[in-house]
Amino acid sequence: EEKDECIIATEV
Amino acid sequence: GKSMNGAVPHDNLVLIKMRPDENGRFGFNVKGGADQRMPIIVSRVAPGTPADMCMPRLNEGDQVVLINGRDISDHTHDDVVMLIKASCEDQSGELILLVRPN
Repeated sequence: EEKDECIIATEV
Repeated sequence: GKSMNGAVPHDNLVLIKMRPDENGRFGFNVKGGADQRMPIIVSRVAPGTPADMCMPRLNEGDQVVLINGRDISDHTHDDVVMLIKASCEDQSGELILLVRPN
């Protein structure tokens, strides 16, 4: 299954 | 006139250099990575940070192609974050990004 709403953004 | 004659096209790419602030932050967010089957994209640039004030400026939507000369196309999200954070502990402290503007 694809989880297309699972986007992680990391602050650097 | 920089014809690459069929080699990897580097046209439309922008080289961006910045130094971290006193807290070791560059002031942008990245999303994507090989483990997410998504390119590394700048998702946010915070106002007044090194990423905002460098010339040329980093922009939301930019796709990161190289980090400090390293091809990151096979790197996971966490690898990319570590690579960026490691660069501020580097001797020069400089982060050099090659990006494809959106």
